[in-house]
Amino acid sequence: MNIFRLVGDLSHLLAIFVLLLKIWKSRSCAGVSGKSQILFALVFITRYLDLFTNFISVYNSLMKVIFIASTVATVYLMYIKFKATYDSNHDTFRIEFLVVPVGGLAFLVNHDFTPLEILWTFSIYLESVAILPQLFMISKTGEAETITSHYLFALGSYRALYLLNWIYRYYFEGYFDLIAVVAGCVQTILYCDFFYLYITKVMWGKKLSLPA
Amino acid sequence: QMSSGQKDEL
Repeated sequence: MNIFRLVGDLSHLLAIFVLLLKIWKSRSCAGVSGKSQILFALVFITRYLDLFTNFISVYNSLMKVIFIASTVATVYLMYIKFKATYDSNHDTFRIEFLVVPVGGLAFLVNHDFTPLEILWTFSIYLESVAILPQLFMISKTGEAETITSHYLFALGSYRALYLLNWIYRYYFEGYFDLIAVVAGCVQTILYCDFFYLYITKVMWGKKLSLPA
Repeated sequence: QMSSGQKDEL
């Protein structure tokens, strides 16, 4: 464990709970893409199948349980409890256009052709594009609530911190995973446009609104 | 990856 990965994991945890609290407190999921949340739930479920078979540490197991539970809870709040506030008219990204190609790629490009490894690879590839429905929804509505932009900033920062973690681990531990690094770069690059808007607008107390 | 196959990251 290193500081980049620890802060990255905490940033990820913060993002998930900021979103969960926003929906719970405001009793509304306006402006939030349910499709992205479904993809994130799929990412965690396919990645953490080794939860009971491969014990790493209390921290590792605890975080896996929290990530799965909080994301499933978010999907539940969006599609069941506060379904009436779900903005399906703007959450129209065709996620099958993400899941199918990512699934095919996981079969073709992986470290080891075994079910658990292919599912892990699928999860890594899917996570790199899972935010697209959310970014697409913001581009359609033309703006995002401030709390939603904080959610996105924390979520985008987590994988950017993981990139620093992989640089650290490469030089100090000789650890390198090309699949995770490439997917992590794609994932972080997708946030660049948002990071620019967040830093130039939200940081100065303005609302995040995309140029019309 | 160059390290053991152990997946120790979240």
